[in-house]
Amino acid sequence: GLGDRLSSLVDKIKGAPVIDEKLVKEVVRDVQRALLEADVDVQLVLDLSKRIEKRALEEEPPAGVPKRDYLLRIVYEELVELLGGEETEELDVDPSRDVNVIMLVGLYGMGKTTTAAKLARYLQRRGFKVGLVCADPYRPAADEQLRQLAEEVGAPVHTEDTDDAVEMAVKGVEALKDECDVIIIDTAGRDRLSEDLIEELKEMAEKVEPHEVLLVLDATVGQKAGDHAEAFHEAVPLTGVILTKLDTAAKGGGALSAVARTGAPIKFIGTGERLDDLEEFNPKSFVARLLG
Amino acid sequence: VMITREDVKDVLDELELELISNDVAVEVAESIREELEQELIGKKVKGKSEIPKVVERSLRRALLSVLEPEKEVDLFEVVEKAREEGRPAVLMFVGVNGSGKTTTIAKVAKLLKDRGYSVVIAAADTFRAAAIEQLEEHAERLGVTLIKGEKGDDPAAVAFNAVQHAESKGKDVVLVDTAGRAYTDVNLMEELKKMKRVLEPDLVIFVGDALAGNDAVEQARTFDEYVGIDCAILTKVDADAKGGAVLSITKVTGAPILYLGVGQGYDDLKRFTPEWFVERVTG
Ligand SMILES: Nc1nc2c(ncn2[C@@H]2O[C@H](COP(=O)(O)OP(=O)(O)OP(=O)(O)O)[C@@H](O)[C@H]2O)c(=O)[nH]1
Ligand SMILES: Nc1nc2c(ncn2[C@@H]2O[C@H](COP(=O)(O)OP(=O)(O)OP(=O)(O)O)[C@@H](O)[C@H]2O)c(=O)[nH]1
Ligand SMILES: [Mg+2]
Ligand SMILES: [Mg+2]
Repeated sequence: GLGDRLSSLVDKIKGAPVIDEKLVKEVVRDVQRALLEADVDVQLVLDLSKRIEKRALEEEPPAGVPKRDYLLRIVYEELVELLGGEETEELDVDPSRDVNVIMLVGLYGMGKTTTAAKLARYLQRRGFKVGLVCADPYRPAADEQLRQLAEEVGAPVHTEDTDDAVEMAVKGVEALKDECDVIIIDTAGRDRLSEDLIEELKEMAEKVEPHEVLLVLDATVGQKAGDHAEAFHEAVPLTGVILTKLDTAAKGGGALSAVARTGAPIKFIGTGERLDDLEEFNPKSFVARLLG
Repeated sequence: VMITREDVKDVLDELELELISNDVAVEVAESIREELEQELIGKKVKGKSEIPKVVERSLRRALLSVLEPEKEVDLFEVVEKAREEGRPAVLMFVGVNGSGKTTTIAKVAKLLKDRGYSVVIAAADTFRAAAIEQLEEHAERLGVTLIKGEKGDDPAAVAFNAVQHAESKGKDVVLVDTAGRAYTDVNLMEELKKMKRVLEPDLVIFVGDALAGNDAVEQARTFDEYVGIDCAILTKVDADAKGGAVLSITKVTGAPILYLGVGQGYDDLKRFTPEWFVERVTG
């Protein structure tokens, strides 16, 4: 992977007093390729490259730190910085509130419905009483899918026989807010070009006043991740990202742009189809995996 | 005057990045760049000012040659051939989680039904929550037969039943829906391989997501390795997707892209043409 390529390159310069420009350019090219292969947005890769190159040429490794480690550290630091730092941001669920409302939004087939149930289990394990609301009137058997997952996780679920998504969300919260202290609303897939669906999302958020709006993003999404994330963010301010399907070989570089463009931190990753396959986000291991 | 490496280096670098920003996989963009380099360096032109036009023409040719692969597949021809042999055509739909297989099957069912063919759908995703119910709804709306089992049944057995049903009833086509799966899951890929062996389908159709970036290559390559992809359908093209996956998929498997999914409705399936992609990249 990139680690080995960087090691063999930097072995060449072990004797050098400062890191020479030609070698830095070589290293940066390797990093660029790794990031592009990981689906990081082209412009972001170019911006990052400039910063890494500048730091590599201007900075002196601290005494005793080998050049190789220092170059790698610069790359890691820049990427972790982009993700919002080493600390993972917590979910805004407060047990003292009457009810915490979480909305899951995102493109088609990203894993929203499955993640709703995973998140329910995660919160149940932390002592919360979680309810699930289906607010997807479009997808065939969307309500049935959420019902089956809710049963598996042992959470109350509310579905509404209507073609109005906002009504589904509002009535769902109404129905579950007394018995639950967290309500997770599963919405229909949509994209930034579907104006009425984006409007619908705005109206839904206005009515249910969510404490968390999480963008569910598939790790396989490529160069358009940033644009879509930005559009969702404009419609309803995002408070976080859940990056799914990291159990596959997809690197999830699109998430970097999603974070960079919206400021919404990655809070969880999905690592499989089972309801236990949800982990808290760890920026350092994500970056390590990104660089291969 | 002859084109030198220096003459084209910058424009080829730019081209490579342009392909990548269109979601063409890095290795595919690099390989196209190498082909162009080979073709262009040493080529004779009237003057240096000709170079941009020559590069563009070469790019178009390179893209078209990838997108018009050796293998030619026509859905209706495959169905007709099976009919002539007095048996139902079996089309198996495969791909990773959430790529749009089930929705695409509904669209293909409508396409075939509108052409006068009798269609059976096999609900061979026996794993995911409400996968069967999702197809039940589609089948009911479309007025086609659905052959299903119970959640947890052996997928190959359900699909096989559907084929037997189609044979006994003289139906023209069986569309087999399979569970989405990560190609990194060896057990699931082996299960798919077994299903292919049992069904002997006329076509294995890879359903890819146009929103996918580099992963499209690994998806196509691995599915091709395990079950062999005859052709592909790329979905969610309407979702502001670049569509570079068409190049990635065809380059690594030689399988042609037959259709593009351009929405969630039953008619949202349009015939893929190589020009469509070339225009997007060069237009
Ligand atoms: N391998 C893997 N599959 C996942 C993961 N999360 C979800 N899936 C699968 O992805 C597919 C789509 O999941 P859904 O939950 O239906 O996605 P969705 O975003 O609700 O889809 P729409 O509502 O149609 O937009 C299903 O097959 C899930 O089992 C994950 O982390 N890893
Ligand atoms: N906009 C758009 N959405 C699509 C298209 N094709 C499928 N979808 C949507 O993508 C989501 C997933 O579609 P499915 O057909 O359930 O995907 P799948 O591959 O069968 O999913 P799994 O069986 O869970 O692996 C649904 O919300 C579909 O409506 C398309 O061409 N355009
Ligand atoms: Mg859903
Ligand atoms: Mg399906």
